[in-house]
Amino acid sequence: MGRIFAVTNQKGGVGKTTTSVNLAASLAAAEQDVLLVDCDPQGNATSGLGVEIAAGRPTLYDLLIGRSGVQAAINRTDLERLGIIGSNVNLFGAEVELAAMEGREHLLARALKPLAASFRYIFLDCPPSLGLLTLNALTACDAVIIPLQCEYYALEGLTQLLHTVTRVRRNLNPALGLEGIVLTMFDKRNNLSGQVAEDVRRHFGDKVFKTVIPRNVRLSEAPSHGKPALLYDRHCAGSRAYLRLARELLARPAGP
Amino acid sequence: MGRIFAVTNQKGGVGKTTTSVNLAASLAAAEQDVLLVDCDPQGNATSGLGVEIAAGRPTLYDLLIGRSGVQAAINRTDLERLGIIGSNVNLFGAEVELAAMEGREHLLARALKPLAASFRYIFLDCPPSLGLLTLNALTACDAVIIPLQCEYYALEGLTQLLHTVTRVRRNLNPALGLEGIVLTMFDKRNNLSGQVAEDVRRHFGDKVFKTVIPRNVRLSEAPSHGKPALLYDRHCAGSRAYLRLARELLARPAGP
Ligand SMILES: Nc1ncnc2c1ncn2[C@@H]1O[C@H](COP(=O)(O)OP(=O)(O)OP(=O)(O)O)[C@@H](O)[C@H]1O
Ligand SMILES: Nc1ncnc2c1ncn2[C@@H]1O[C@H](COP(=O)(O)OP(=O)(O)OP(=O)(O)O)[C@@H](O)[C@H]1O
Ligand SMILES: [Mg+2]
Ligand SMILES: [Mg+2]
Repeated sequence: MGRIFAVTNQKGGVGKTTTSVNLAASLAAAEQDVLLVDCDPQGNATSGLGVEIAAGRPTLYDLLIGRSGVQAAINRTDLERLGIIGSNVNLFGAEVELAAMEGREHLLARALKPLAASFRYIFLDCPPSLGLLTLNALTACDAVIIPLQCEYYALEGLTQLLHTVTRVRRNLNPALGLEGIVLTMFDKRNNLSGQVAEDVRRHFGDKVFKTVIPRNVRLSEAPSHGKPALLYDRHCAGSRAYLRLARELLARPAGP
Repeated sequence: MGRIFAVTNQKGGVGKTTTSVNLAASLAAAEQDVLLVDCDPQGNATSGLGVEIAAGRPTLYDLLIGRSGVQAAINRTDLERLGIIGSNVNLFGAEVELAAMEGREHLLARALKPLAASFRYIFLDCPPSLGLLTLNALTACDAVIIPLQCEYYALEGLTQLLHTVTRVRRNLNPALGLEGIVLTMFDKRNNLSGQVAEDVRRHFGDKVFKTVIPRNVRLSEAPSHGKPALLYDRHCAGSRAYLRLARELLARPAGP
């Protein structure tokens, strides 16, 4: 049975897309069947994997409003075992339109249901907000993965995010768990990174992944080449960290 | 007559709050009367200035739903000539409530009208989305200031943002201008920063502020002390850059 993870944090720029793309790619490289769903109207995960969605081809928007079946919405990527349901700008106004639909928070969960047995892992890359797209991801997933930038503002937002997770567990998705917090953009040259990391480990203990993602410029260069880091520069610190994170996830028992 | 600027970019983590807080603080230090409005439910601008909003005191949310007058919602800061209308978590979820109100995109413009003559500059710090809170800011302001992180994903989102600005100018705020693009987190050690900066200057010419904000860890440390950079470490590269940006803005004619 596949596991569905929402990669979420309403704080902007903390590494949600970078984590979704590179964790999904690392697991696909480790012979797992993986699907990435770009739930962000910015479409960064889609372009980060070099996927161009031709006019007329379905995107997540088409899937959510019921205009396309889920199989038709899956695009190939440079990695054989990694597929993506992409997004583009037509998802921008969707929240208003989806809000008027029946079962509006369950649209994504329903759309992904037929895929439950075909992928070992499904990752949902969320936008920086707690709106309807993120609620759909939280309702569709088994657990959340929270990328946390080692900076002050990012730490501040964590409480609000955990409140939202609790609310969704109570009202929409009783099985919703916390898979873990991933520390990102860790810079060993500055004290702030160390202080934030220590703070988070003290509060969340083993809910924090052991693997820490360092700040590494190769991670921010890779998307401009439309490649995950492991296809852009396999030996850089960023690629190696995401491969370690993938191994850490693989070593966990296969779900509840 | 005061100028109202919306500091906006739907891409997350590009330096909207850091620019709003430090540009506002630098102008206040230069003897200008400045108001900062925290339009982001994360409330980062509010905590970045060390402002605690006591229970029962009005926030932006109270102002938008008409429960408070604008004067009562202004908080003092460590800088005598800088005031802030703060936000907290009660602004999360407001978008749904505001969407049902009459003239929903004009709520902020109406609320700020009484202040037109009392501040030389008003800055609206926007959340990382193009939802109703950002639309309110784009409708209330004279022009937008766009912080742009010198990275690939941030560059990708610029076209969508400019489309939105054009749409708001056509339908909601005919006077809406582009005050300028501010290059942020510029790291001279990596090529990507240089390439992005060159690209943006080629396309946007003098719409790009001459002042470039360098990546500087002191800027990310200051908010954990509840202070703008110029009160935390006046001589660091970050403070000096924002003081230069303030001077660049002051040198411009006082607006239409
Ligand atoms: N470990 C890292 N080292 C260096 N740069 C990174 C790292 N992780 C992410 N980045 C870069 O930082 C920026 C923000 O990361 P990313 O876009 O993945 O965050 P996000 O949380 O998905 O943002 P948004 O909130 O807009 O969706 C991007 O330009 C990305 O390339
Ligand atoms: N020039 C800089 N040098 C180093 N760090 C910076 C700089 N500018 C901002 N930061 C840090 O980067 C992070 C993102 O910046 P900030 O929160 O201001 O962006 P934002 O666009 O307001 O984010 P959001 O999209 O969540 O509102 C913060 O932790 C901030 O302290
Ligand atoms: Mg993202
Ligand atoms: Mg902000």
